[in-house]
Amino acid sequence: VKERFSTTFRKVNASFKTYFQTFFGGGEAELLLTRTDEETLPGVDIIAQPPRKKVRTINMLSGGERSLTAMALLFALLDTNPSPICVLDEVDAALDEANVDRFTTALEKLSERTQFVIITHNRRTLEMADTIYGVSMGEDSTSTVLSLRMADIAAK
Amino acid sequence: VKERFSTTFRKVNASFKTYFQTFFGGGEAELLLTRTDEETLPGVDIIAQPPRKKVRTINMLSGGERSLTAMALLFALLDTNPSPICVLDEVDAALDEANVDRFTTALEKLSERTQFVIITHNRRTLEMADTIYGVSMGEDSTSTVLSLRMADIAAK
Amino acid sequence: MYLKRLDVNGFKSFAGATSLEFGGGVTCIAGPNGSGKTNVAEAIRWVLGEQASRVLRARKTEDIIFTGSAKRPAMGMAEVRITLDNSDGWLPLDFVEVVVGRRAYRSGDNEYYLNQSRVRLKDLNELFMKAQVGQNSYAFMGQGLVEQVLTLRPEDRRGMIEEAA
Amino acid sequence: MYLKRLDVNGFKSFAGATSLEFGGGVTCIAGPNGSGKTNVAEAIRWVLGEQASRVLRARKTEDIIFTGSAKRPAMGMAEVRITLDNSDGWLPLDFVEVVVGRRAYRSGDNEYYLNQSRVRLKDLNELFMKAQVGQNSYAFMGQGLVEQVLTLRPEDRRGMIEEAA
Ligand SMILES: Nc1ncnc2c1ncn2[C@@H]1O[C@H](COP(=O)(O)OP(=O)(O)OP(=O)(O)O)[C@@H](O)[C@H]1O
Ligand SMILES: Nc1ncnc2c1ncn2[C@@H]1O[C@H](COP(=O)(O)OP(=O)(O)OP(=O)(O)O)[C@@H](O)[C@H]1O
Ligand SMILES: [Mg+2]
Ligand SMILES: [Mg+2]
Repeated sequence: VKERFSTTFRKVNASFKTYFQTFFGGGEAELLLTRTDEETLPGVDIIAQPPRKKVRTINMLSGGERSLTAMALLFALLDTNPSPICVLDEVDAALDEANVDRFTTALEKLSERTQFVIITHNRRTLEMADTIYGVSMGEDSTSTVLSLRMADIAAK
Repeated sequence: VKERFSTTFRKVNASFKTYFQTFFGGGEAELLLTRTDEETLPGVDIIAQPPRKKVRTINMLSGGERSLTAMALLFALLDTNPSPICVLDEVDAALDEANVDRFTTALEKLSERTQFVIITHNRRTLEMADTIYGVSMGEDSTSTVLSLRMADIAAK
Repeated sequence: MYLKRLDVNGFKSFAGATSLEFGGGVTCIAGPNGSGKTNVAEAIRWVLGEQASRVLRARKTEDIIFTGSAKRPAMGMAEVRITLDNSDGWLPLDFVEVVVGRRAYRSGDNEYYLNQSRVRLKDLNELFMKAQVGQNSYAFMGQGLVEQVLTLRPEDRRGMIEEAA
Repeated sequence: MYLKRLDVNGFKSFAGATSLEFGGGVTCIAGPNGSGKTNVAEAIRWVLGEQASRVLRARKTEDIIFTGSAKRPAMGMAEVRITLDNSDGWLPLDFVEVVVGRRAYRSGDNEYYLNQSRVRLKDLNELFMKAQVGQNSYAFMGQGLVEQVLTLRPEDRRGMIEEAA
């Protein structure tokens, strides 16, 4: 088991670094095993350093930088061991337009192996979807679902 | 002191109800004093029920409904005892377009007595501002600030 | 394996029979605040066996059954069915199409179905564990929980990596 | 009382002397992720006497001083000055304009100024408490903290109401 963990850890770490550099256009990111005594298993720490900045701990990142770093880790896990289905609920809320584009580009590539269900308010994310559902609350406080095309959204 | 607390509590409660009904177009909201023994002071619970819905506890509200309820409480506190300055950092992130409009309308009215500094990515919120500053990160990883007009934002 | 169809009836704000067809690739769900988007994500997790009240925003089974509104009476049962395309044999079953169902009653009883026959929760969990569609996996990111990945304790993050092993 | 001007130099990502003029009404701050918007909000709270490391995202005084970058050396001091219009006499001082300043050095020392003369933090806190511009007040809502108002324990929410009394 230890053997499998360390192979997976290396793969996730390498992929995390790649996604981070794609999202931030450079910089450094790394997963570190925390040192422990013989008994307990090591934990995993995150180092994330946007390009041209000195910050290294994740609590000094901005709100959007934190979301992007979290997505880089999630995508690294999906990349290393693809799950057939992935459901994301408004993960793009804190991202600016340029970062939403980087996020959706990476998503498009991963969607070849993983099916995504994405809840979003963001027009740019909706534009890259294959299928869009609109949910609305009726007068009787029940939800109804309608299949939409992008043209319907734009008109709203 | 107890006297002052209960007068303030009644005012905040009444104002909270009004803001909630303005934001949700109806429904019920209330602050309740938790029952305690003689020794300890009571705490404050929140009941929030959007119109035509049966839900009463705040943990069954949606993400956007929670943001809106929190803003109704904050505005009630500002209304009851205006603070000269109020700084809000991306409080509109979870709101849909219709709710952003309700939020900014209430903000406009409060800004007669309170000065607001609002950090936002939301175009509709920017449109109601008196002054807009754009912050950007230069090649040397330092922040610079530029005064903007709405026309500059639209062009971006 | 991929999600083909989701049928929801009586789960949270879905009072009538509602269904969503999914293709491969990316499906987006949009709509105003409080319209029921997160309820759709929770229906998917619920039918796959999710039990945690924190994830479902429900303290007891009853909370996920349509509680009624001014115009519509409360329902006695919630049912969600999910149709999975298994032509790639991802799920260790001999079916090309697998329908998983879950029902809950106000009494607190839950029933689980696999291709129309009743099974135990334990059977479903074993099936999904083998197929890497686990409940606690990184593949479900709830609303407002993006930060959680970063604020986990180091040993919990190790758990996420172990899942990917 | 209202904010007229904010001068920042060496505080977090503001390496050069930067100033923002504020009118009454609403001032919005926009810009890409990581550009320094929240740092502006923190500069305002810092100069008004904020000490909590959780609010400033800094474990020690040094963390709020510009740490340098590939192209610019680190600075030895952070300074923020805020000019307040006091023509309505909101602050119990005989000045129409009040300038509050704070400096911090890598040694961990902090200096506080009121209209160019040095004061103690205690003096500033007393002044702002009387004028309802308290540090822990509801008037500052940090990024991602909208939910916090709802998840506070009942006795903490009581604290918010007491502040408004
Ligand atoms: N002491 C410091 N010296 C230099 N840079 C710093 C310092 N402290 C923080 N920073 C930088 O400031 C940036 C964060 O800025 P801030 O949190 O204000 O961004 P933001 O504009 O609010 O972004 P978002 O839209 O993502 O919330 C970080 O990238 C960090 O590198
Ligand atoms: N058992 C139930 N019966 C009826 N309605 C319910 C039940 N449980 C939750 N709801 C309703 O569902 C609504 C929440 O829906 P949901 O959280 O899916 O919204 P959302 O579309 O995700 O909104 P947001 O964009 O704000 O996140 C609440 O308003 C609540 O009243
Ligand atoms: Mg939601
Ligand atoms: Mg920010």
